[in-house]
Amino acid sequence: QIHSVEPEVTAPSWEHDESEKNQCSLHPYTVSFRQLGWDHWIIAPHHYTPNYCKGTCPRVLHYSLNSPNHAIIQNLVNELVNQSIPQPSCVPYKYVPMSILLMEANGSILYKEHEGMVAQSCTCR
Amino acid sequence: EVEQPSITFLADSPTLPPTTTPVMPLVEKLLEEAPRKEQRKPYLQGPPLQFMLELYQRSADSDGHPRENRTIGATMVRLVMPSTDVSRHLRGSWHIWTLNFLLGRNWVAYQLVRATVVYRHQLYLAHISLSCHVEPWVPKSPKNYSSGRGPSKLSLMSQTWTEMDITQHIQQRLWNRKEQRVLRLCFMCQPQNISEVLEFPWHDTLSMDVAFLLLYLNDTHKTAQKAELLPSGLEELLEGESSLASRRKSR
Repeated sequence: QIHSVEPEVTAPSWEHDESEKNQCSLHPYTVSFRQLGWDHWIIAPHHYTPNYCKGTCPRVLHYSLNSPNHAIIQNLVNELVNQSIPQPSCVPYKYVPMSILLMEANGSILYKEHEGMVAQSCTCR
Repeated sequence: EVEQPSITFLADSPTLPPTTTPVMPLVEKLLEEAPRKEQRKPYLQGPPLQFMLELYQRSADSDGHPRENRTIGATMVRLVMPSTDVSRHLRGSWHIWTLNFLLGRNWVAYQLVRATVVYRHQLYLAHISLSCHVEPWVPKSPKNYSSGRGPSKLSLMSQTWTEMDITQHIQQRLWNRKEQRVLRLCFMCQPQNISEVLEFPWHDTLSMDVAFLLLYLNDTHKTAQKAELLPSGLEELLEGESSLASRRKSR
């Protein structure tokens, strides 16, 4: 098993830097509700910052990625047993809620704190 | 253009019933569920909107992040306007409007934290000054209702508005009913000068923004949270786009 991770550990420094740059991480992203075509019924806020996760998942899933055991095993299966089993994907780990004020079709006005609207960190799973 | 889902898709989803009718186009769904663009103006004006905007600003920042120190006490606040079927009658010097608020169905998943009615306690109609208050309408036994805490001046808005707690009334009489629930309130006004009663053209003067209802709610279980992650129109949109994408892919 040690043998399978050795190439990454001993990779040249420039290659190492490059893989770290593309590594799974959180990227900020803001979109307006006008762009989404929902501005006629969402009163506030005007902008939405969902963010997104992008990047490659490393073969060695370090602790800060908060990957579950399953992802670690799936990585090993991909590496050692069956390459048709995909590597874990870079996806959001923690979310924070977002308050939305909107008008309903019947004329009611609704304030609601919606869970899971904004990605705050990423994981490989 | 609408296509039948591919055979592969149906085989992958054994619980999905086979469809014989075309899938409703996305735009048509949105037109049914979401408010139309021209609906915005009539509702997005006046004290109800002002109240909710102030509530929003106290509870969340400009990016929509809920404030740590928010005092709202619930995750959801629904402002309900009275329906248009207003009945009026005169009792002595009192002008009484009966306002109906449709509370809807399927509220089992929500816990009612608080309910208040916000109303104008002073009206100036046709140059006549009126003092007003609100009472829940109760058939036959008008003294038996319990309206919870009494009226209090509403600091959020102008001095002519008052907020009254009616949580107990709604919980005891309406909340656990399965059928369509209608909250009926009597909005009662009396001219400050009683001699003006007969001259007052009160039949035509009440606009719908003299009172509105506020329901402070919490989701009670996870399935409710799941169902309410996004407003229904947004869910429709996402579902529609997802099925469009899968159809494009299968093509």
